[in-house]
Amino acid sequence: LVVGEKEIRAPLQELEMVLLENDVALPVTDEILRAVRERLVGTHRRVGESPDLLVRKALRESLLQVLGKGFDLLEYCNGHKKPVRILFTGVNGTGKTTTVAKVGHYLKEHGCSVVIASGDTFRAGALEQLAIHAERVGIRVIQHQQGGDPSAVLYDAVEYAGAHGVDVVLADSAGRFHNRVNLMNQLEKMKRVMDPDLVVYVDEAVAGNDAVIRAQEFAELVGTDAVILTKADMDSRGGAAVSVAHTVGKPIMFLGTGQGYSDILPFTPELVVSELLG
Amino acid sequence: HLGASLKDALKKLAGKTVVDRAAVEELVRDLQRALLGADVNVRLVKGLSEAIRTRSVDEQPPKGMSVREHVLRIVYQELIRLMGSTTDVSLQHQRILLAGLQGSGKTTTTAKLARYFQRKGMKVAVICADTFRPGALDQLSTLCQQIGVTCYGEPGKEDAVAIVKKGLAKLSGTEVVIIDTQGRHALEKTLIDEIIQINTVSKADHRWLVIDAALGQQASEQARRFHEAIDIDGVIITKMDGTAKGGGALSAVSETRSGIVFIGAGETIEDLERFDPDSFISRLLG
Ligand SMILES: Nc1nc2c(ncn2[C@@H]2O[C@H](COP(=O)(O)OP(=O)(O)OP(=O)(O)O)[C@@H](O)[C@H]2O)c(=O)[nH]1
Ligand SMILES: Nc1nc2c(ncn2[C@@H]2O[C@H](COP(=O)(O)OP(=O)(O)OP(=O)(O)O)[C@@H](O)[C@H]2O)c(=O)[nH]1
Ligand SMILES: [Mg+2]
Ligand SMILES: [Mg+2]
Repeated sequence: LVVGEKEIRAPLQELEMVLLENDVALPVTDEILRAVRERLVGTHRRVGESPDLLVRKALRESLLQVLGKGFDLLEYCNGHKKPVRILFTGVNGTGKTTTVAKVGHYLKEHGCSVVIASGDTFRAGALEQLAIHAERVGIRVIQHQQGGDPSAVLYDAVEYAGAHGVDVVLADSAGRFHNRVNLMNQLEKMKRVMDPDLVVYVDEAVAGNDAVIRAQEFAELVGTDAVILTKADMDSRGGAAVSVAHTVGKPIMFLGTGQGYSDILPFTPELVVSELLG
Repeated sequence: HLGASLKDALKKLAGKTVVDRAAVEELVRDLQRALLGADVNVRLVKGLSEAIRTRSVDEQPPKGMSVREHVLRIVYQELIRLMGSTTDVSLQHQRILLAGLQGSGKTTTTAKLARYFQRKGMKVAVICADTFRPGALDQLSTLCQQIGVTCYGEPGKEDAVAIVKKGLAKLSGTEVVIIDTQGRHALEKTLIDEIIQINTVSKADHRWLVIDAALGQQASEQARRFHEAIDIDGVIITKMDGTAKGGGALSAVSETRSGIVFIGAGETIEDLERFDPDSFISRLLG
């Protein structure tokens, strides 16, 4: 039987609702379903195979493709010249500082030595927050005074790591919005000074359609090598992972699943797809 | 104040004397896309669509009003309904409890609110009831120092409820007391129980939900849980200086049967404004 536009319309509409209700951004939902429709119309299906099942199968494959294969940070660090330099970026409140502590803890647990650069010299309480996190996970943190130049802190940390044979430098940065030109310029300068091996963009799994805009802007203005999605424990079904992966086309490294140092999970696309499609 | 695609859809109704169902349907579809793209809850969008369809067909345009103006007025009225009730901010003695998800902007908003009441000439103080987040007291007291507002907190202590009790006793002479709490979400049972206790002990006059403008479809369920726990009577949307449209906040308004009290639009203490429904709608549809 040739698959026609009409018979897949209802299953596609139903799945459109599922995706939208689970936070897959509207333009991303449109694009993914359009691609599924294009792939299916004109193809053949067996007499016993329902259009609904056919559409679900095609959508599952599409989503897996969009989500990529994750990112093995340990493999990357082991295979790279030391110190590996990683810069964390993102808008305000997404969980960057907490994530830096979690990633530091994760690396340390797996035998890597780590130093943290306290790149938020602006926000009230930022220095103390990171100092406490670093102390709790037993990682040295490089800090300058409040209001100082964040690029200088990053530079200092890389120098320190080089001089002391530290494997990985994790640089936290202040939250900032993509529509603040001066702040994005500052971040760009931080990147130039640090020359990171990886720029990791951090957003929250519960962000809606704006996740697409900001992921795009950060990728264009600063560059993104991998993504971490936090707050996945808020009962979010991972639609934002699809939105961001589709927009940036870069792997998702981890999911943040809580406020403890161990609440970090290497990203597996199959889990997200099962959550979305059952 | 409508976005381009909606203006085009409305053009199709121009010059008609009878409401054309197909034209209304096209308008509704464009409106749906604008609202969904702005994070308005899928169910709310469906409800709104149904109301517009029904009213456009059932209601007669008032004398002298064109079909196009009639439908536009219905759309506007239905959107205004989504904004919830207008909430007044009284300048009386009051205790305000802030609650919300992790990272939504509560601590910054606490300081902004303190500034707001201070500028109105009132005596104001804040209580840091966040005993969990590293540097929380440091963050809040630094912000309060900038405007010379008293910040009550107990470094090293873990019992948030006790801190609120002691803080309120100590600040009993202060006209406005604002309580900052740690971030929490619907699935954290212990923390939900804690905010219920804090609410009881504080006898808060207002319990406002602080919500990030970029929060997506999750807004509805989270707001529902907070409302069930502490009877939210107002919503503050933060980070509206980004590009997010705040559609998720409308779910919060709907779930809490309240309204939007303030908008946070920047990182500094001065960046707090009273809610303006018309500009919010323009931004939502733009
Ligand atoms: N539930 C949950 N909360 C998280 C997660 N990651 C971070 N948080 C919390 O989110 C809040 C904000 O985290 P921060 O690490 O300060 O976020 P940030 O991006 O550094 O914030 P700014 O520096 O102000 O931009 C804190 O209360 C964290 O404990 C997560 O995976 N799950
Ligand atoms: N640009 C902008 N940033 C904001 C606004 N409100 C808060 N922020 C920033 O968002 C981040 C999180 O704000 P906080 O006040 O720490 O949020 P919180 O809800 O207290 O966080 P937790 O206590 O961890 O739950 C900080 O970087 C703030 O400076 C706003 O209206 N605009
Ligand atoms: Mg931070
Ligand atoms: Mg806080």
